[in-house]
Amino acid sequence: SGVQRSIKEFYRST
Amino acid sequence: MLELKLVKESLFLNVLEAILDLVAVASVSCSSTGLKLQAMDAKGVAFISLLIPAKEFQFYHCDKDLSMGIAIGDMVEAIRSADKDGTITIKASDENFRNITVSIESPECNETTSFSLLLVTLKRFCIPELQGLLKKYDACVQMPSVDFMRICKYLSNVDGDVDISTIDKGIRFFALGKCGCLNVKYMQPEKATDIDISVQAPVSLTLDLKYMNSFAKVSALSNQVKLCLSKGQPLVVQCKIGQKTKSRIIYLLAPKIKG
Repeated sequence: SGVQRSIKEFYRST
Repeated sequence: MLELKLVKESLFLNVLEAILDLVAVASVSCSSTGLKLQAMDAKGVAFISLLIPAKEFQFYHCDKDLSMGIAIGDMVEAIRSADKDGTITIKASDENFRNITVSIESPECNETTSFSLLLVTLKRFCIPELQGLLKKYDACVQMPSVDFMRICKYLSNVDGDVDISTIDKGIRFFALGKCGCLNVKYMQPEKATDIDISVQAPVSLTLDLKYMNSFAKVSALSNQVKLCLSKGQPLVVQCKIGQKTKSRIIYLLAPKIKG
């Protein structure tokens, strides 16, 4: 397992 | 004003049914060219974008661009009880932009049920234009949706995460759970088929299996599905909805970061 990222973390700057 | 009409057994409603285990409310934008639905799951891990051109509806009229938050769970629940050949009409007016009206007409046209559904306030979240983003992706896999569904079904026997990795001439699905592990290699056949695996750079993503199973439900409504992977980027799952249509659904799934 790992740390779940969120979609917002990837596109926050856009 | 917006007015759209569809039969109960339409793909649009079937798609809404299929995404309900991920999302219950959605942002719906309508213009003269068609309808766009976007929604994020409660944990913010998966994003769904659904596009239905106007001509896919039995009737479609939108004279002013509209954007509204709709509790699609409540809407689908109400429509479920309609006769399978019934006609559904959805209306939104500029004068009273606090709710939409959903009318269900029986096949014999002798019974009409209308209900008013309050619109909900949603914070809109915009993602970048995807086609441009996908040009920079490391690998794409075009495959029959039955293959994708079968693999997801295999994976569902293991409770945990799935690693999707590129391998030589194919991709690998690997899941490790409490009861054991599962390994699926999916290769590019030598003869030309409806499978197309292209890899520009090696990539491996760790993803939550429960979301993959939700994606598989919608791919049942399409012949083909396309998975796109890139290092440290969300998995993109795309499929056309139905045949001979320009309707399409796109899923984004945020990966897990190891360590």
